[in-house]
Amino acid sequence: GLAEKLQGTFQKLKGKGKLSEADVKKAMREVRLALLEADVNYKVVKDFVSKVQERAVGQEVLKSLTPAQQVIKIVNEELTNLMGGEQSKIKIASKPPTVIMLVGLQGAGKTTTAGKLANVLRKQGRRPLLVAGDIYRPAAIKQLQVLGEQLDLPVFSLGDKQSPVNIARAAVEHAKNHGNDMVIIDTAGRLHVDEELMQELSDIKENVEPDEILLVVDAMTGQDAVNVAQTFNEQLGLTGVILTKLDGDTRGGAALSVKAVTGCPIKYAGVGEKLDALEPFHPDRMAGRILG
Amino acid sequence: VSGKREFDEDFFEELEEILVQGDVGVNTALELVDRLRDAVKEQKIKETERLYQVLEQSIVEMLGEDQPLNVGAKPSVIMVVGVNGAGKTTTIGKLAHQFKDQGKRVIIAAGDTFRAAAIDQLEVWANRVGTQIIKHQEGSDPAAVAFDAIQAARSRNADVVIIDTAGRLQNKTNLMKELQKVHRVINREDPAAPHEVLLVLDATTGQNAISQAKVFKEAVGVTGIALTKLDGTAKGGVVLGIANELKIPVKLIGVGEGVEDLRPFDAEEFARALFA
Ligand SMILES: Nc1nc2c(ncn2[C@@H]2O[C@H](COP(=O)(O)OP(=O)(O)OP(=O)(O)O)[C@@H](O)[C@H]2O)c(=O)[nH]1
Ligand SMILES: Nc1nc2c(ncn2[C@@H]2O[C@H](COP(=O)(O)OP(=O)(O)OP(=O)(O)O)[C@@H](O)[C@H]2O)c(=O)[nH]1
Ligand SMILES: [Mg+2]
Ligand SMILES: [Mg+2]
Repeated sequence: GLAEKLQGTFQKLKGKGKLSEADVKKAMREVRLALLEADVNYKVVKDFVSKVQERAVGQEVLKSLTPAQQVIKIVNEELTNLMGGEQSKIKIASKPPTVIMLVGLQGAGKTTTAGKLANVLRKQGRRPLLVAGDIYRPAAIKQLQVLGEQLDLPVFSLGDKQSPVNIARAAVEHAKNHGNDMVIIDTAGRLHVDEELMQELSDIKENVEPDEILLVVDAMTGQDAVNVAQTFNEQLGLTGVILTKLDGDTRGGAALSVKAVTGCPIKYAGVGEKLDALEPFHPDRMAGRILG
Repeated sequence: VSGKREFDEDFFEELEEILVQGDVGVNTALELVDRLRDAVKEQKIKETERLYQVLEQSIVEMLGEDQPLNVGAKPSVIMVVGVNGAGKTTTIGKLAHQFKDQGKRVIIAAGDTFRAAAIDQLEVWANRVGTQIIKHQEGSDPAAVAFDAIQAARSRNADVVIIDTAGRLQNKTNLMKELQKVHRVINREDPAAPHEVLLVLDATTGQNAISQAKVFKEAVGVTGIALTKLDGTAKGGVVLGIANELKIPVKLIGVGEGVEDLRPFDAEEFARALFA
C-alpha cells in the first residue's frame, strides 16, 4: 500500500543525504496516486495533498529518522480528522416522532438500509415505523414489506397510486396515533440531475420537516460522488450520510469526497446484505482502508 | 474548444484531470496522455480539433470493435451477473422487450432466489414486456431455476433465455462459487451455453469495477458488459481500463429506468462524451 511506496520513495531520496522540501514534494506524488486509485475525487485530492504537504515539509519529517512513517502518520491524521469523529447518533426530535428520510441514487442501498436502521433503533428501545415512499420501482413497496415482516416491524404504505408527499404526511400522522417514535421514510432512487424528482424530495421535506435527511451512498462510487453529494446537499440540506456495501473490497475514497464536499457526518456503514449488517462509521478504520 | 494553440504541460495535465474525473483511472489516463503527447510531436498537431480527434481515436481503439450480443443459437442463453444494485433485473426487462420487438420469443428466469421481492420485481417486468417467466420459491436453488428455464426454452421453442442472478460482491467467495454452479448447470445442459455472460456495471462505479470485471471473468467467463445509469453525470470511464487489461467489450448501455432505455454501445459516442 501507500506505506510501502513511501518507504521506497524515501529510501531513494535519503540516499542523497539530507531530505529537502523538494524531496517531500516528490513523496506527495505517491500520496496523490494512492488517493486517486482509491477513488477520492480529483479536486478533493488536490486540496488534501496541499494540506498534507504543508505539514510534511516541517521539521517532523525532514529531521526524522523514519520520514516515510512520519508522512503516513500525517496523512492518516489528516484523513481521520477530515472524515470526522464517530457520530452515529440520530438527531431525536423534541416532540415525537423523529422523522428520518433516506435519499440517494438508484441501487445505493436505501431500502435495505431502512430495514437495518429500523432494526438498530428498535434495539435502542425505539418503536420505528417504516414508510414505503417508493411508488415507482417495480415491487419496491413489496420489498420493504418483506423486510418489515422479517424484522417484525410495521411498514406504512398507501400503495403506489398516492404521491410520496401524501404517503409521508399520512405516515407521520399514523406514527403519532400509534406510538411510533421514529419514522423512517424510504424514497425512490433518483438522479441528482432529475429536477422533477429532486423537487419531489424538497416537497416531502417541506411537508414533514424531517429531523434527519441521510444520503445513502454506495462505497464503490467513483469521481461522481462529489457531484451527487453536492447537489443533494444544496437542494435538500443533508444531515448525514450512510455508506453502503463496505463489506466489498473497494478502497472507498467516496467517503472522503462526500465528507469533504458536504461537511456532513458519515453516520453509519452498511457491511452486508442481512438486516443486522449496519455499524457506526469508524473514520480511523476508513482512513487506513482508503490508503490501501 | 477549437482553434490553434501551443499544447503545453498545463494543457496535458488538464486533459489528464478530465479523464481521471471520468473514472478512467490514473494509469490509463497517463497512458492516453503520453500517447497523445507523442502524436502531437510526430504529427506536428497545432489545432485543438485535430488533437481531440486523435485522442478520441486512441480511446476508440482501446475499447475495441463494437460487438453485438451472441444470440445466434436457438435458444441463446444469456446469464446476467454483477454486484448488488448495478441494474441487472432492470436491464433484463429492457433486453427482453428489445428481443420481443425483434420478433423473438423470450423466456426470463428469476434466478435471484435470495433478495426480498426480487422474484416479484422480475415478474412485474415480465408482465410489462409480455414474456414468460420461470420462477421457483424464494430460497430455492438458483441453479435449479436456470436448469428449469433452459428446459422450458427448448420445449416452448424460445429464441432467447435470459437468466437473472442475485447481486453479489466479487470478494464473497461462497457467492462466487454459487454463481459458478449456476454456470456449470447451464453448461452441462448445452456445452455452448451460456452464449453470453453479461456483466452489469453501474457507470457511477470507480476503480473497483476493474476488480469486479476480473473476478467475474475468472469465475464465469464474462463475454460482455452492460454499462448502466449513463443518464446520470458519471462517465463510466472504468470500461477503458477493463477493455485495455481484460479485453471485455461493452455491448449495451442503460440510459434510464424505462423499458426503452437500452442502447447498443457506440465507442465513438462514448469517447466524445468523456470530454463533454
Ligand atoms: N453486500 C451488501 N449489499 C448491500 C448493502 N446494502 C444494500 N445491499 C444490496 O444492494 C442492492 C440494492 O439495495 P436496495 O436496498 O434495493 O437499494 P435502493 O437504494 O433501495 O435501490 P433503489 O430503490 O432502486 O434506488 C440489494 O441487492 C441489497 O441487498 C451492503 O451494505 N452490503
Ligand atoms: N437512471 C437509471 N437507473 C437505472 C438504470 N438501470 C437500472 N436502474 C435503476 O437502478 C436500480 C437498481 O436496479 P435493479 O435492476 O434492481 O438492480 P440489480 O442489479 O438487479 O440489483 P440486485 O438484484 O439487488 O443486485 C433501480 O432503481 C433501477 O430502476 C439506468 O440505466 N439508469
Ligand atoms: Mg429502494
Ligand atoms: Mg436484481
